Amino acid sequence: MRILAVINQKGGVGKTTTAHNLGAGLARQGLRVLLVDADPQAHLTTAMGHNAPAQKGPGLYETLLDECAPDEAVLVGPGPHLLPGSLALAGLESRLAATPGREERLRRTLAGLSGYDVAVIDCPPNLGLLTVCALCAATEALAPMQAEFLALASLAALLDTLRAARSRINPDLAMAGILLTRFDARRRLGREVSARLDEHFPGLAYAARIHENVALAEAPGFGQDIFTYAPNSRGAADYAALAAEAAARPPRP
Amino acid sequence: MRILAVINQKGGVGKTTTAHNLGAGLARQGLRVLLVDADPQAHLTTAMGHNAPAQKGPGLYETLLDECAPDEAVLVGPGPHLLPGSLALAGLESRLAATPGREERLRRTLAGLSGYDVAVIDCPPNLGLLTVCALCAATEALAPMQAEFLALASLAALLDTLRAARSRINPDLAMAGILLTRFDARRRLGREVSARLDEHFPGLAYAARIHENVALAEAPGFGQDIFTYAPNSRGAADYAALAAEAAARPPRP
Ligand SMILES: Nc1ncnc2c1ncn2[C@@H]1O[C@H](COP(=O)(O)OP(=O)(O)OP(=O)(O)O)[C@@H](O)[C@H]1O
Ligand SMILES: Nc1ncnc2c1ncn2[C@@H]1O[C@H](COP(=O)(O)OP(=O)(O)OP(=O)(O)O)[C@@H](O)[C@H]1O
Ligand SMILES: [Mg+2]
Ligand SMILES: [Mg+2]
Repeated sequence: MRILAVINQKGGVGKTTTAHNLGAGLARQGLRVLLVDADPQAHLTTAMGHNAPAQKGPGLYETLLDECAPDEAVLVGPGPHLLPGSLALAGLESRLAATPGREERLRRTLAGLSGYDVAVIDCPPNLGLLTVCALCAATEALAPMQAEFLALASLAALLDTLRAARSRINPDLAMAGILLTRFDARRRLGREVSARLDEHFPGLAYAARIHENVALAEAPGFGQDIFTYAPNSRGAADYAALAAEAAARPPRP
Repeated sequence: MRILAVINQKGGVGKTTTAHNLGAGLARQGLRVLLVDADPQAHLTTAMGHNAPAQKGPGLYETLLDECAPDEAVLVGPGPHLLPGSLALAGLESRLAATPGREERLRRTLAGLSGYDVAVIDCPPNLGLLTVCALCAATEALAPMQAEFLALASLAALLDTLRAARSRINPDLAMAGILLTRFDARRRLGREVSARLDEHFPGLAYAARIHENVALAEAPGFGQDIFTYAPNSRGAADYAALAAEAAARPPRP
């Protein structure tokens, strides 16, 4: 199973929007997809139409503490399946503070699931235990980023984190790529940041870019992915292009 | 000294942009302003032109551990002064994990500083120790939010956190207000979210709104606030209006 960790410690760059719609796009290509909501804010769970705070059954949190089997926590549906997030995840770091090998728990949870071609993990905007678990479990990392100045500042730190993860906890971790999000080609700032990205990190950015498109911000309010909510929108076209590129593109070491 | 904590656990909503430009706007009104960068990503420090990873001197982190006096760590300048952030802040929570009263440390640091009319604290996108310290130290909370669906989902959790902070660690904490950011009046989604906000939380939103304006995203690349970088921009007008409203508006309990 290919496992993509969608990561960026910078907030609001489109991690959740990407996990949701890339997952849906890959499912539309016929792949069997599992989405994993590793964020205590549980926005992916909400965006998929599951009322996260009201979420009564077990989820990712319970599987990480071995309180239930992974397949008991998975929510199935016509599109991607979901291992839901919950507020309880915020307490994971202190619950497992004294537990050796805690960063391996998500890898073990996913190893206990079969029948999927790809898993996509949505991470919180920090480099805490949940993100470390995702990097330990993943075969590759995908980093959405906005084409703005502060995003470049974060990128250097993010790439350091990936290198550290590779050397310490997961030698097989590859860089799937950097995805420009909320892109506005009319802005000079966007074009400059994109050019600087290609100059410093050649070949790392996906050819596909996700343009700013309000339909992507509206869809979560209806609990739908972009292909269901607005199939003719630019957001749907962009995420379809990303899904095709991600499915075909081999992760680079 | 009035102390505003700029908070929202949702990422990328404009906390740093608001702390920077509201601080600059208040300084332009003649107030003596101290900015506090309580985010390990240190984006406020970077946006103010201090090369954060290269930051050699002591900063907020050292003052919180009593390793230096607060006034030794403050960077002075023509506009707001700055208590800089640094990557070391990421380790604060585990450094102080066994320390009683750790949430009071920022309050004590700020109590050790005189000569300011107002302090503005930039918080990270989570509700961990640094945010708790800010809520303990603050006289009021200011919550920037985008007029989008997932932002409303976060708001309920944020207001719960403020209520909990008031009852447990800071009975004097008032709600300065909710600030709509990256606002686009042409979008129906923006108008709907804004209307729902006024309906559920009457009087809590500032009249001033910060519209989407690329100058606000460009300014950090030059280490400048919006009034210096683009004094005739909409971003400058919006933050000037916010500064006037915030200076005049009494915090509501
Ligand atoms: N391409 C886009 N066009 C328009 N709106 C977008 C786009 N991508 C994301 N958004 C909206 O921007 C906001 C932030 O996106 P999202 O929540 O996916 O980011 P995130 O990185 O997961 O945030 P966090 O760091 O808080 O987890 C959301 O309201 C989302 O609906
Ligand atoms: N009104 C605006 N118009 C245009 N760009 C903006 C505006 N407000 C913020 N930005 C840009 O959006 C991005 C996110 O803003 P910012 O970093 O201030 O949010 P934040 O809440 O501090 O993020 P984090 O949760 O990561 O700390 C930045 O690149 C910033 O320059
Ligand atoms: Mg998210
Ligand atoms: Mg910030």
